[in-house]
Order: sequence, then C-alpha cells, then structure tokens
Amino acid sequence: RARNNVHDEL
Amino acid sequence: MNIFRLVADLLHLASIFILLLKIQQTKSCAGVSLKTQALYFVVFVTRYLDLFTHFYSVYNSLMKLFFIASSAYIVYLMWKPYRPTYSASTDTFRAEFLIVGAALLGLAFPDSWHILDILWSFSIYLEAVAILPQLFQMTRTGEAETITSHYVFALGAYRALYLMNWIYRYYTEGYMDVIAWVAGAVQTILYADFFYIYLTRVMRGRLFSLP
Repeated sequence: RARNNVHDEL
Repeated sequence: MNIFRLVADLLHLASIFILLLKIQQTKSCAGVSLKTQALYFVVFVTRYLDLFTHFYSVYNSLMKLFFIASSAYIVYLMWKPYRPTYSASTDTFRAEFLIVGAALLGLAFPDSWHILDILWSFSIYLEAVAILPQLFQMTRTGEAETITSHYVFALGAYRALYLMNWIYRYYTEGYMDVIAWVAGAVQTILYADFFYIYLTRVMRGRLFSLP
C-alpha cells in the first residue's frame, strides 16, 4: 500500500 | 455501505445538481459564494489523489470523479460565463485564512506522514470550514434565494447523516477515524443556525431571511 491508512469514505 | 452513508452521498450529489439548476434557471450565480465553491474544488482535488493509488469500488471512483469535475465546472461557470452576475461585493469572507488554518492543522495533526495522508487530512480540515464564506455571505445579505438555501440544506443534511453513519460503523465494524469525526462534527455544528432558520422559514414557504 502507498498509504498507511485506507479511507474508503468520500 | 449503509443507508446513512448512501443517502448522505446522494444528498451531496443532489446539492450539486440543485446548485447547477439554480445557476441555469436564474441564469445567475448571485448569492453563491465563489470562495466556498473554489474551496470545495481544492478539497476534492487534494482528497481524491488516491484515485491514482487505490481502487475501492466503481461507485467510489465515479463519485470522486464527479465531485472533482462538477466542482471544477461550477467554479468555471462562476468565473467565466456567469461572472457578471457574481455578487463579489458580499462574498468577502477571508478564505485564505481557512486554507492556511487547514494547512497548519494538516501538518500538526496528519493522518500519517505520508504525503497523500497529509493532503487527505488538509482536505478534511478544509472541508469542515469551506461552507463559512457561503454562510457569511447569506448573513451579510440577510437573505438568500430559496433554491440557494435548499443547496446549503442538502449539504448540511449530508454532513449530519455522515455522523449517523459513523455511529453505525463504530458499532457494526469497529470503524474509527478520529480526524474525520472531529472535523465532521465541527462541520455539522456550523450548519446549526442555518438549519434552524431554514426549517422555520423556508419550509413554511417564506424566503430565507434572517430575523
């Protein structure tokens, strides 16, 4: 993953 | 996906269509804050850079593309073809303070030190306050066209539903996102006054006008 945290919300 | 989030996203979409309808029907962007619209464009561009790094779902990607494209289009409409109708003299909130403040917060409290997460955090903080120029403009003029107040109401309702979505997700998935929660709560609180005036006046068929 490119980022630590995945933000699945808009 | 849950019902709160889905309806919230759809209200967000609806708010944009309401705004485009207002501009097209009245052939004017009077009473619409260009600063707020430009801030939303910055919010979407800085938040949705993960379009290039992450794939969540077709729904997610299409919504992101729509929000970026529609906010760019609205800024374009206000900047070029409808420029003569823009009420610049009442759109005087100092938006640069909001950008600087959100940038400082993003650097002080980023989601992580990855560049995309810093930009994501910045966009969350900026979105929380991006409506302020619009609310300020409505306060300054003392009233707004009914359709403009529908637009702001749809946006506020979208935010309120996101709060319910987070409560639901916390209990069903153990989902936590403190940055989004705090910024989202602040954002929703900013609409409190507006909601009150909207519900007591506009819903009764009167113009949005301050008491």
